[in-house]
Amino acid sequence: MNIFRLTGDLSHLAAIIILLLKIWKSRSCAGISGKSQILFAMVFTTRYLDLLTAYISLYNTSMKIIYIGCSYATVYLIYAKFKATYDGNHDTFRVEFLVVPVGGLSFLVNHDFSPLEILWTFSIYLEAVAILPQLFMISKTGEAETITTHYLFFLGLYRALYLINWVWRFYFEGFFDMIAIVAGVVQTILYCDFFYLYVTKVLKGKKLSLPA
Amino acid sequence: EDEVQAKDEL
Repeated sequence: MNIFRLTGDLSHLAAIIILLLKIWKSRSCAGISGKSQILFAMVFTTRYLDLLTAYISLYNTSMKIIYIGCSYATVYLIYAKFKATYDGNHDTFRVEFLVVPVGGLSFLVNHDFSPLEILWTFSIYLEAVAILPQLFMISKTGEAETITTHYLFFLGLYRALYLINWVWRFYFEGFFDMIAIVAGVVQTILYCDFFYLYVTKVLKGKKLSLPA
Repeated sequence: EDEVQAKDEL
């Protein structure tokens, strides 16, 4: 464990908690893409099946349980409890165009052709593109609530910190996982446009609005 | 397939 991975995990945890509290407190999921949240629930489910087979540390196990629990709770709030506030008309990204290619790629490019490893690879590739429905929805509505931008900021920051963690681990431990690194680079690049808007607008107290 | 990396990351 290094400081970059720890702050990355805490940034990820912050994002998940911010979103869950935003929906719970405001009793509304307006502006939130339910499709992205379903994809994230799929990412955690397929990646953390090793909860049943391997014990690494209390930290590792507890964080995985928290991530899975919060992501399913978020999906539940969006599609069940606060379903009336779900903005389905703007959450129209065709997720099959993400899941099918990612599924195919995880069979073609992986470290080991075993069920757990293919599911892990699938979750890595899926996580790289899981935010697209959310970014697409913001581009369609032309704006995002400020709390939603903070959620996206911490979510994007977490994988950027992981990239530094991988540089650190390669240099000090000789560890590197090409699949995770390439997917992590793609994932972080997808946030660059948002990061620019976040820094130039939200941090200056303005609302995030895209030229519709 | 190269050897499987230890999955100690989240």
